[in-house]
Amino acid sequence: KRQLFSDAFSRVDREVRSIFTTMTDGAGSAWLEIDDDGGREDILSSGITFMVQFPSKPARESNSLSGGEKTIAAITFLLALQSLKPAPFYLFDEIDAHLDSVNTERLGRIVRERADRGQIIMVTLKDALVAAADMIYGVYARDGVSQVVRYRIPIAR
Amino acid sequence: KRQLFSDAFSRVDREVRSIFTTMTDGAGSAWLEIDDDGGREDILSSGITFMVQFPSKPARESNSLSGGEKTIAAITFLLALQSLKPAPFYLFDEIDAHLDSVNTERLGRIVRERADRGQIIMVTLKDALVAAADMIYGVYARDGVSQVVRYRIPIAR
Amino acid sequence: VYIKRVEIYGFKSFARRSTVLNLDRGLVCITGPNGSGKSNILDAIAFALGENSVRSLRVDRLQSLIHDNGRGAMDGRSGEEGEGEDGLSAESKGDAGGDSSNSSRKRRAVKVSITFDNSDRGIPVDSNTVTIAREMYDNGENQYYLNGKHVNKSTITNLLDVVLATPSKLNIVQQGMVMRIAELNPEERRRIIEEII
Amino acid sequence: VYIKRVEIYGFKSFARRSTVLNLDRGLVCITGPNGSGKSNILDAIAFALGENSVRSLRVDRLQSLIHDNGRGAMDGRSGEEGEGEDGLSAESKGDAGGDSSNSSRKRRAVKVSITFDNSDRGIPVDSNTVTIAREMYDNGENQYYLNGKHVNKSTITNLLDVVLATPSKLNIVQQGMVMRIAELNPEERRRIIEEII
Ligand SMILES: Nc1ncnc2c1ncn2[C@@H]1O[C@H](COP(=O)(O)OP(=O)(O)OP(=O)(O)O)[C@@H](O)[C@H]1O
Ligand SMILES: Nc1ncnc2c1ncn2[C@@H]1O[C@H](COP(=O)(O)OP(=O)(O)OP(=O)(O)O)[C@@H](O)[C@H]1O
Ligand SMILES: [Mg+2]
Ligand SMILES: [Mg+2]
Repeated sequence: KRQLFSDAFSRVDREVRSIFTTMTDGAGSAWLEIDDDGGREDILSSGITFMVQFPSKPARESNSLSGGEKTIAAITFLLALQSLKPAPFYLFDEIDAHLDSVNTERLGRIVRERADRGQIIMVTLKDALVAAADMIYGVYARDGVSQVVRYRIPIAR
Repeated sequence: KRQLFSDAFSRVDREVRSIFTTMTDGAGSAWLEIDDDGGREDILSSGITFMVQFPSKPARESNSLSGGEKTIAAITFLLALQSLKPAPFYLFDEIDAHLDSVNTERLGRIVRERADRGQIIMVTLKDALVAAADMIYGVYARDGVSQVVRYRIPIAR
Repeated sequence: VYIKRVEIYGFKSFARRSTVLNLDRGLVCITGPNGSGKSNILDAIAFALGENSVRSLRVDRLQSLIHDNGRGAMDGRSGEEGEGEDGLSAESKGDAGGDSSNSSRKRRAVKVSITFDNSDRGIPVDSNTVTIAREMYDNGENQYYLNGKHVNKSTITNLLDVVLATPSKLNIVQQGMVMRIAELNPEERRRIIEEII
Repeated sequence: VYIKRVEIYGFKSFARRSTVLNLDRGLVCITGPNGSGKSNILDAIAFALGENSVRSLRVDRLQSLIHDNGRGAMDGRSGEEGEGEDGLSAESKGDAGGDSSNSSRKRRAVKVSITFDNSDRGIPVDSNTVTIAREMYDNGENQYYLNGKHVNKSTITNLLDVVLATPSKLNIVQQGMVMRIAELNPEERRRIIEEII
C-alpha cells in the first residue's frame, strides 16, 4: 500500500514538472512535495504541497498565487492526474476567464496538446482559444430558447 | 419602522429599474419584489426577490441567470444601493471576467457614468474598459516585486 | 472512449424538441454570447451522468431544470411542434405523442442522452457505442436508459467509474471554479490521489 | 470623500520601501499581467481599513502578508536600500533606521496608509484630508494611526462606517466573487437594505 501510494505520487509529480515546464518553455518549474517532515512521518498520512515557480519569480505554494497563476497551476495538476487514470473527456467552463494574453496562450498550447490524446470540451469567450479548436459549436438564444450551430475547422491547420 | 423600510425599498427598486434600463438601452428591465404574498405577510419579515429581464428573453430571478448575466445583475443591485447611502469609493477586481463584448460595453457605460459621481477603482485585463478610464495604473513584477506606473489619459476624450 | 453525441430535450434553455451536438475527439470549443446556453450544455451532460446536486446543476430544485420559457408559463406546446429533427429514439416517441393517452399525470419533461464512442472498449460493455440516457418527468421521477434499455441508476454508476476521472468529478470544471483546484489543502490533494489508485 | 493616495510598504509583493499611488475621483483602472500585484493593491486598502479575515486577505495567516521574496528568505535588507522615495512620515523613520537600537524584537514589517480627500467633510473629522494607517510588526502586533496619531482600532471602525457602503463591505468586490451578489437569497437581500437604513 505504501509502495502503491509512493509510485502514484512520483508519477503525478513527474507529470506536473513536465506539463509546467512545457507551458512556460522551460523558464518556470512546478513540483509536488510530501509533507512527511523528511521521512519522520508516515507517508500514508502526510499531506501533499504543490510548489509553483513562475518565470523570474520565487517559488510559492499554489495557495498563495494570484488568480491567473492559480488557474495555470490548477490545470497543470488536473492534467497530471491523467498519468494515474486517463479521463475519457474533460469539460472546462470558461477556465480562461482570469488569464492575461501570455497565460491564455500557454493554456491554449497545453489544451491543444492534451486534446490530441483524448477529448476536451471547452466553453470559452476568447477568439485565441476558439482558433485552436478542431471543432466549434456556436450557441445562441432566440426568444430565450438555445440553438446550436456547428462549424468545421478547415483541416488545413 | 415599517415606513422607513418601505421607503428604502422603493428607492432601491426605482434605481434598479433605471440602471438596468439605461444599461440595456431600454430593451431590458429589472425590478425588486417584496415576497409579502400580496400584502398578507408583514413586510418587515418578507424577503426581496430580484427579477431581471434581458432583451428578448423572459424575465427570470437573478439566481437562475447565466454567469455573465449574473455579473450585470449584481452590479445593477450594488450601484442601486447608492440611493440609500452613497459609497465614497468602489473597489472592483476583474468583475468583467465572464462578460462577452456586448455586456462588457454595457458595464463600461454604467461604470463610466457612475464614476462621475464618486470614485471607482477597477482592476481589469480588458483594453475596452481601460480605454474608458480617467486614470490608469499599470502594475508589473520585477523579480517577484511589484512596481506601479501611472498613465494620465489625454483629456481630449 | 469519448463523447460522440449529446442529445438535449427540454433541459433548461433547450426547448422540448431534440437538440443534437455531434462531437469528435480532440478539442471542441463551445462559444457564444452571455446567456445563450453554453453552461447549460455542460450541465446537461452532468445531469445525464447522474448529477443530482442542485448546487452543481445551478438550480434551487430539480424541477427548475424543466424548460420554462416565460415566468411560470410552461410553454409545453410551442416547443414540441416540429422545429428541428426530433432525434429521440423510438422508445420515447410514444411518450412525446401520447400525452393525452397516458392516464397518469406523468409527462416526460426532460431528456438528455449521451453516446460514447467505445471502440476501445474502455467502458465494460461489448458494443462500439454506449448510450446513457436520463429522463425526468414533471412529477420529479427519473428513469435511466443504457443502450435503449431501462436500467436502474446503480448500473450507470458502475459504468461512470470509468468515465469520470475521479469520484469527485475533477474532469468537470464548472464556471468560476477553476481557481479552487489550486487552493486545495495538502490533505485534500493527497485524498484525490488516493481516490484514484 | 474619495481615496487620494495609497502608500504600501512591505505588504505582500510590495517591497519594504514605499510604493505610492496618487489617485483622483472618477474611474481609475488598474491593469497588468497575471501575478503583477493588482489584487494585492486592493488587499492593501482592505488591510488598512481594518480587514482581519485571512480568507478575504487571501493568506493562510496574517504573517503571510509580510513581503517575502524567496521561499522563506526574508530579504529585509535588499528591499530597504534606497530604491524609491521612502515616503513614510517622520514618526516611523526612526523605526526603519533603528532596528538594532530597538531592544524588543519588534520590527515594523508592513505598513499601508490611505489618505482620503475630506473636503466635503463626509468623514466626521475637521480636516481637508484624513489619513488612516495600519502597521503590522513581525511579531503579529498591529498599530493604527489617524492623521499621524496612534489610535486604537475602535476609533477607526467608527470612521469606517462612513467609508464602507455597508457593514458587509459590499463596495469591495473581490476577484471571482461578483456573481455571488446575484445569488443572494431573498432574506439576505432584505438584510442588506436593513443594514444600511
Ligand atoms: N428552466 C429553464 N428554462 C429556460 N431557460 C432557463 C432555464 N434555466 C436557466 N435558463 C436560462 O438559460 C440561459 C442560459 O444559461 P447558461 O448559464 O447556459 O448561459 P451561458 O451561455 O453559459 O452564459 P455565460 O456566458 O453568461 O456564462 C440563462 O439566460 C438562464 O436564465
Ligand atoms: N507575502 C508575499 N511576499 C511576496 N509576494 C507575495 C506575497 N504574497 C503573495 N505574493 C505574490 O504576489 C503576486 C501577485 O499577486 P496578485 O494576486 O496581486 O496578482 P494579480 O496582479 O492580481 O494577478 P491576476 O491577474 O492573476 O489576478 C503573486 O505572484 C503572489 O504569489
Ligand atoms: Mg456560462
Ligand atoms: Mg488578481
